[in-house]
Amino acid sequence: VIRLEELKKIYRLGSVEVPALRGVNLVVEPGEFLAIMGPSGSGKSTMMNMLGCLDQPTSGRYFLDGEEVSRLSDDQLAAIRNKKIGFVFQGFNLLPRTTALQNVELPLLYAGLGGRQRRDRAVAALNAVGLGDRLANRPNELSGGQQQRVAIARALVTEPSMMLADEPTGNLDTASSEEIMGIFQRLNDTGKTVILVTHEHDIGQHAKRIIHFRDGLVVGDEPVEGR
Amino acid sequence: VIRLEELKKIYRLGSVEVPALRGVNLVVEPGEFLAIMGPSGSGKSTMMNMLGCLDQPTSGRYFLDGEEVSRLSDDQLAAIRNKKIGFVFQGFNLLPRTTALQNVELPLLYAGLGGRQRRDRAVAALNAVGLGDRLANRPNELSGGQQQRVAIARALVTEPSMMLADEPTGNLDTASSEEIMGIFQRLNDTGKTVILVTHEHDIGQHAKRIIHFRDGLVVGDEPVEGR
Ligand SMILES: Nc1ncnc2c1ncn2[C@@H]1O[C@H](COP(=O)(O)OP(=O)(O)OP(=O)(O)O)[C@@H](O)[C@H]1O
Ligand SMILES: Nc1ncnc2c1ncn2[C@@H]1O[C@H](COP(=O)(O)OP(=O)(O)OP(=O)(O)O)[C@@H](O)[C@H]1O
Ligand SMILES: [Mg+2]
Ligand SMILES: [Mg+2]
Repeated sequence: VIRLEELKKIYRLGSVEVPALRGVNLVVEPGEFLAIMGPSGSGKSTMMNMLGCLDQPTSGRYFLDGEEVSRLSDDQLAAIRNKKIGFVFQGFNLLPRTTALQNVELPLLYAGLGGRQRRDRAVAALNAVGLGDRLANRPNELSGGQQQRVAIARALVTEPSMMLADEPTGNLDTASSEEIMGIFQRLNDTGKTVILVTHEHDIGQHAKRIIHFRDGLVVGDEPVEGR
Repeated sequence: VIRLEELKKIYRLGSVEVPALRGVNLVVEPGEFLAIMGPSGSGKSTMMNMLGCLDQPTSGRYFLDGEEVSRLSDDQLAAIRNKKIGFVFQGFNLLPRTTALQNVELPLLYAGLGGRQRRDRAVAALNAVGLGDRLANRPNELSGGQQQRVAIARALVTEPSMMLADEPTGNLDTASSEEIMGIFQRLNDTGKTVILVTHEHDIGQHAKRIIHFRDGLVVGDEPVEGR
């Protein structure tokens, strides 16, 4: 479902160049469950932004379901982001002045669902992450881990075929993390592709394959034992 | 150095009340190294805000170095926050339009240091967390873990007698986390009090005492073996 060929990303800040991705090659089949691990600043979030069609590479090619993403129009990219992909951002990216419920309903507006249906699906997603009693709260009225779970619910609510989650348990205690990994496992059991970035070894062990990043390159790729 | 007596915090949102702290009692001697652990939403960040003089309790008392904090004036509280306490926020709270260097220099402005001295100390702090080559970058040009490290450098730069860090390694790989814990250990070796919130068991083991939170109360308090 995913093919990356010599993907490069260079950020330019004035005269300084930061080579965030230096030639990433990766093939992911539909239904896989990947964990991406590596040092801070090694390019993991940058690659996730490429996979999520949120940013374009400087060079190299990204094929998603056989189509080369850089050839697609803005409208086609927006449709892919909304229909195919669920994205949990490392920094959550919640709308600060809207409630948890409204934040989770938002992707369903683009999907063209009616008000009643949007609300029911958003409530179900928030219940699934244990926040059914916090629907009316805004992000600044929620703990760090609660905000993270609202971001996860928002990524789940469109029932995407590919889930991309950047450090989804970074602010969660062990019990909440296990619940979230259970949700991702159930997604994967229904055939959805799950790719998550994590720095925690225990969380990585929930995946079936681990990709190791270092300095903008893939330096390791191994199956998880017993999975 | 710290005494909390029946500390309570109730957030009121319209007619709904959220009892974030339900009667916390705690005594911390100078030079201790504490880890605070507990489920998402159990009140850890709320308590850290009390300790950091960033918020006042609904009832109960907080004594810091023998003075009751709720009796102090705004000016006295601002002086304490700036001179005595270093605070690493769970959400970093960096100024988005200013560089890493400027973000780290900011607390030193209140301390009345001259331009040259501020710069030297900020550069040293950023070097200590491995970001010496990113001084001119703004937060949105930095990875999640790099932003977290800028927030840590900012808390260190005033050489506070008490370091409060809320999930300081939540976005850091193992190697970077070990470096940060090394910095906190060296602080503690010079007699500074260190209190950090973490959800990771391995990080908690770097402390000398672990406080367990659940539903707004302290439910456990034990020494770390071998420390
Ligand atoms: N400004 C606020 N208004 C209303 N409720 C709040 C506010 N801030 C926090 N809360 C609530 O108080 C409770 C405790 O929050 P707190 O942030 O202290 O939890 P925490 O232990 O730090 O959680 P986490 O591990 O997820 O960061 C939570 O239920 C939270 O939703
Ligand atoms: N908008 C940007 N402008 C300039 N440089 C950037 C930008 N975004 C990221 N970078 C740089 O690109 C490199 C890779 O960043 P990225 O966010 O992908 O790292 P990461 O592996 O996700 O790190 P972390 O584990 O800390 O989240 C870093 O050196 C970072 O500073
Ligand atoms: Mg990242
Ligand atoms: Mg918190």
